[in-house]
Amino acid sequence: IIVAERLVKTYGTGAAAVHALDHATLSIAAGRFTAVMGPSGSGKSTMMHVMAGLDSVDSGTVRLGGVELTELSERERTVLRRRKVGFVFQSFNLVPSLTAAENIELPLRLAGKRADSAWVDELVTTLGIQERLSHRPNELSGGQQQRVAVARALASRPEVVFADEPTGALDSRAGRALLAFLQRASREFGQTIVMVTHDPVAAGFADRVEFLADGQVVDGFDHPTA
Amino acid sequence: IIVAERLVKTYGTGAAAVHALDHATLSIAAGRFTAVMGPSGSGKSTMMHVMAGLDSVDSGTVRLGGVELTELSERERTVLRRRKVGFVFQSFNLVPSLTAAENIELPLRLAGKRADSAWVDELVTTLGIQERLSHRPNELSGGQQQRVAVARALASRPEVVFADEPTGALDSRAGRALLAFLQRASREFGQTIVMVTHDPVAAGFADRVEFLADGQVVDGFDHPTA
Ligand SMILES: Nc1ncnc2c1ncn2[C@@H]1O[C@H](COP(=O)(O)OP(=O)(O)OP(=O)(O)O)[C@@H](O)[C@H]1O
Ligand SMILES: Nc1ncnc2c1ncn2[C@@H]1O[C@H](COP(=O)(O)OP(=O)(O)OP(=O)(O)O)[C@@H](O)[C@H]1O
Ligand SMILES: [Mg+2]
Ligand SMILES: [Mg+2]
Repeated sequence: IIVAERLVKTYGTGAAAVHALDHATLSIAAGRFTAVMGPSGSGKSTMMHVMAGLDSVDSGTVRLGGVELTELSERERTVLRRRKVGFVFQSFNLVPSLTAAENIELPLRLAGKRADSAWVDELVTTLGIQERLSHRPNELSGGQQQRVAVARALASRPEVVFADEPTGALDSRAGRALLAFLQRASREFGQTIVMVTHDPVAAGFADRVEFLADGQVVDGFDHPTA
Repeated sequence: IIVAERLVKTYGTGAAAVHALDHATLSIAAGRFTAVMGPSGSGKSTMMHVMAGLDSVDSGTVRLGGVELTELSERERTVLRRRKVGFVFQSFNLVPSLTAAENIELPLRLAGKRADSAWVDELVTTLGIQERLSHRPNELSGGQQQRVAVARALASRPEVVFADEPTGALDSRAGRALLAFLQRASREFGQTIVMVTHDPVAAGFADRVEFLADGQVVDGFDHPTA
């Protein structure tokens, strides 16, 4: 479903240049749950943003569901993303003026889709945030905000969900509940998931792990167990 | 150095009231490294904010270095905090328009202190951010921003450092380097540290662990090992 080849993204020029991606190549199979690991600053978030159509590259190609993203305009990428992609940002990026419930419904409204209220109810209950839907992000703890961000990405059942360290702010019990839910969404509903994580236990829930270092995909293997 | 007794903090009223702190009592000894653990939403961040003089309470008392915080005005609490406290926020809270180096020096400038450049150099090198000091927060990865936030809290060698999940965005290698550094600061320089964490490995670096649940301190023990 996603094929990224020889992606290059560099910030700055000359001696101070930072090579966020340095000819990174990665394929994600449809319906699979793939974890992406690597040291801080190795290019994981950059890779996710590029594969989700949120960021451009200097060179290389990215095909999402057969569509070449690098040939689309910013506007075309946004339309495609709204229809096909759910994203859990590393910094949550919730809209401060909206309640938790409104944040969760926002991608649906932007894509012109109706919410499947039975699915959203199941999401909210599994994530343990059903009593806080009327609160705004600044009235929620770090972990509660993260769970709202996850519900938002999954609510519209997009073709691909990208999650950038979705359990970073959660205790191990809440983290495992979330990971088990992602695994179920992948195994039972065929949801394609790409998850960045630093936690080997989280990677153990995935079907495959890819390793990034210095902007390159250096390793990968199937069926990781913690 | 910190004595908090029967702290109560409630948001909202009636049926929708949320009891962030529910008669929580906690003492932190000077020069010790204390970890605070507990489920998401149990009141850890709220407790830290109150003990650091960043937030008020409905009832209860908090003494920081012998000074009763609940009797001070907002302004007096700010002056005391600038002189005695360093804080690593769960959401980093870096100033977007300043470079990493300027963010690190900000608390020193606000407190009217001069930087000890040998100490700041050691901090920046240990945390692995020496090559990124001229970049602004939005040019850094999540883990790099977190390390800048930690350097900022430690730069002025405050009496007490509060760190709210300081390794949440770091890979295990960078996380361990940071934790070993905090442990050294405590053991060799007598730095008092209070660290919220979900990670049992991180708690293993502390001298003592306290457990929060539903706004109360329910347990605690010395010399945790992972
Ligand atoms: N402004 C607010 N209005 C309403 N409730 C709030 C507000 N701020 C915090 N809370 C609630 O107080 C409780 C404690 O929050 P706190 O941020 O201290 O939790 P935490 O233990 O740090 O959780 P996490 O591990 O998720 O960061 C939570 O249920 C949170 O939703
Ligand atoms: N706007 C920018 N200007 C300069 N450098 C940047 C910019 N954005 C990202 N970078 C750099 O690109 C590299 C890759 O960043 P990225 O955010 O992808 O890392 P990451 O693997 O997600 O790290 P973490 O685990 O800390 O979140 C980092 O060195 C980062 O500092
Ligand atoms: Mg990242
Ligand atoms: Mg918190």
